[in-house]
Amino acid sequence: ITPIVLVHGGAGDIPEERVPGKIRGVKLATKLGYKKLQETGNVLDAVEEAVRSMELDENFNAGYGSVLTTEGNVEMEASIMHGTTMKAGCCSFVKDIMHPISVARRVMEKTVHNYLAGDGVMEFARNEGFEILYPPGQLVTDFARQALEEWKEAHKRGEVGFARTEIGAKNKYANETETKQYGEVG
Amino acid sequence: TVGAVAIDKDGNIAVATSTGGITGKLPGRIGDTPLLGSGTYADSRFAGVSTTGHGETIMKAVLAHDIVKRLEFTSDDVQTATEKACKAMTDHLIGTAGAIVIDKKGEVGIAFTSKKMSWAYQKGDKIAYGINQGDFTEETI
Repeated sequence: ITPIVLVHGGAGDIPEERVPGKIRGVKLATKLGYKKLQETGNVLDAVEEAVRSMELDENFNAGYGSVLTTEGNVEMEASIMHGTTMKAGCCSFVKDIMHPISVARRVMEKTVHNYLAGDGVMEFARNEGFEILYPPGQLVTDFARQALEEWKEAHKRGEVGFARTEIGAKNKYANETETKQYGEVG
Repeated sequence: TVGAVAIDKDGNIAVATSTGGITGKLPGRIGDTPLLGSGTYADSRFAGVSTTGHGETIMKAVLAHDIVKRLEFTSDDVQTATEKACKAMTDHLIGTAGAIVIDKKGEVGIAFTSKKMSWAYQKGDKIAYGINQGDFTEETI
């Protein structure tokens, strides 16, 4: 089998001005992941490296550049899985940590559980030596802040919600009836 | 959301997915990304999958697991299985999403029902990438 590293940088109604950054970012992530695979021979290292690259890049909705909650905060999630051992690690409500994917991997490797969230995952991350960025809010970008403001305005007008499936009922393949996106979907 | 799938020369597959979620989500909302079978799934006997798109829809379709099971129980190749799973999800639940897949033979599947999905892969000294439906650009490193 010829080794491969394949990445995605998110799906949705991506504005044209965001396209060049996305393309640059996914190509870089692929190269870094592939290089890591060559260096260590470990597929977990490869996928973690590729994702870490995109978590650092504000062009992507992960790590630095994550979209915001209604309260203007970043709450991140991640998961990692090895298909041969079937071991997995997952995390939610990760705050002020640059690389949630590395937290997920640590959950997989250092606990008997698959999934940690909330206060528990933050305490775990702290105990594992992950840097908790201080002051809070350092992962918030201007783009994410602007997207939330646009979302709030549209929400007031009743134009957005979480019921995209209902609003876009005529839409089978993301054509003109799809609702406008603010920032990015998950 | 961002994601990665890798396979080594021995057929070991791993998957990773990370996200900030969806703009304007309520505090405490969980999406598909950390849910095994929805945002991430790997089984080296069949394939590894990372998904992205409308999380509430992907969760209900259990999209990543659906793709792996299609490869287990049908004769579809990886691209066909990926396209069919994404299409079936959107046909039934309307919401849109995409998936990247590497199967046990090292073949790649890339499909999305959303307008765009940025993707790239490296195989040997070649990098392929795209973002719009039908895009495929290949470069030699």
